[in-house]
Amino acid sequence: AWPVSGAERTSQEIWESFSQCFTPAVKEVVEFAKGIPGFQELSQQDQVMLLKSGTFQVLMVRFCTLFNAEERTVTFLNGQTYPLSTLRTLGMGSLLDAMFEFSEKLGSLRLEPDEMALFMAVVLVSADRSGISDMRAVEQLQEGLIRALRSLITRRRPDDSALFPKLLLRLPDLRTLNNMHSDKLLAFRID
Amino acid sequence: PKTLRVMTLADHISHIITQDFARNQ
Repeated sequence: AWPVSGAERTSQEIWESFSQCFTPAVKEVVEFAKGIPGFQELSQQDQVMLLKSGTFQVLMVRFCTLFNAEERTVTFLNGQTYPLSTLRTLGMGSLLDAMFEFSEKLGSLRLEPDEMALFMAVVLVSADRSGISDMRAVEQLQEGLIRALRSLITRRRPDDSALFPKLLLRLPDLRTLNNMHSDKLLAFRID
Repeated sequence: PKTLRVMTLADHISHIITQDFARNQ
């Protein structure tokens, strides 16, 4: 139902449009974080540090549902769908290939929305700890969320004992994605 | 005419987060 970008749009316009998608998405991650029980009890400095380190990874989890492996298209949060071939011309090839691979792995676990949300919370509080002032508070928050996620998943799927470990194995994948791609360039038109 | 600003995804994320917290203080 969403229009696919046609030849009338230049690469520059597509790049800027793509860049703009991230602004509302990042704001939504901030709002999401505020809703995580215990997150706002961390110092503001530590909240900011976790968000700066972890938002890209949370977005990667969030965005994976927008990847259509069969059609090889990506639908962005502004509603526009681009074929992979078009996005490659923007120099995003390696990131997108890694994203398709990650989204297939995560998609195969068939998480319910509440499991996905709790997983995103774990991703955020498991982000890089450089600059964190109260490590113990962050670790306690992380442990609590991981316990809650394990409890939710094992209660719902008692016969699939491999699911929770497979899910945790996605955390290093996300860190790799972050390290490889968070230096990608975005472009914005400003007054 | 508008100026083209180019920044990394990491810097953009950082900027949005800083703005959000500053606005809510």
